[in-house]
Amino acid sequence: NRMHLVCPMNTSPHVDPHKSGHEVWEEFSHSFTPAVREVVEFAKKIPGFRDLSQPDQVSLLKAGTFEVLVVRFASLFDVKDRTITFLGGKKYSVDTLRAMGAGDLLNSMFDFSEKLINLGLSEEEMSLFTAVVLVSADRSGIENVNSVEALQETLIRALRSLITKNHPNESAIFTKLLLKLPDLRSLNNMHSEQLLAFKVH
Amino acid sequence: FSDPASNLGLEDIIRKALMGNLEERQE
Repeated sequence: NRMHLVCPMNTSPHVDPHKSGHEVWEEFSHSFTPAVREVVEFAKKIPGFRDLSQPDQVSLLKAGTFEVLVVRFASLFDVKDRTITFLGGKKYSVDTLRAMGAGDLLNSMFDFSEKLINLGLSEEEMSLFTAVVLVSADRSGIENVNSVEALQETLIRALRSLITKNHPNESAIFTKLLLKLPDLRSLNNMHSEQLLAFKVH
Repeated sequence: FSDPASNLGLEDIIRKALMGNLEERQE
């Protein structure tokens, strides 16, 4: 009945069976906190983000941090070798993680990472796409929808302009990127369900 | 489980990380 935490934001999927649930959670939290702080630092640098109200900044980050991390850490998923590198630096195969209890979310994240990486975006394009992911006016709890929507539209226009400039013969890339947004929502929902299962367990 | 971020303690991390910046704005 050994427990495993098959999230790559953990240092390792192995959980010390002698530790309490609280201790396991504390250790996991300690592991992913720097990545979350990086997302906040990234958000602060998005032009216009700091002009949103404080509650809306928090709401956007609460709702979108997981999706931003999926984009930023897509490279942890090695599609060719079917392995995932955890934050501790060690690689684990899909089969190993499946044996530890990983489910459909794992496959869905591999699919997403493969498609995103195959688009061959530059660092600048990826950053702008990540900003679009974070600034979404339809997140729950947004107070000033108009302000968030205006910033979202500005960012989407900038992304389209950059993609069009850099890939003049590949007009479908921008559309493909926008279609990644509902994919990320779906992954976010699946992840929330897994968290619930973990907390209940 | 409508608010996974709060359950994870994410909200606290986010607020603290934003805080410095927000205090800076208030000044």
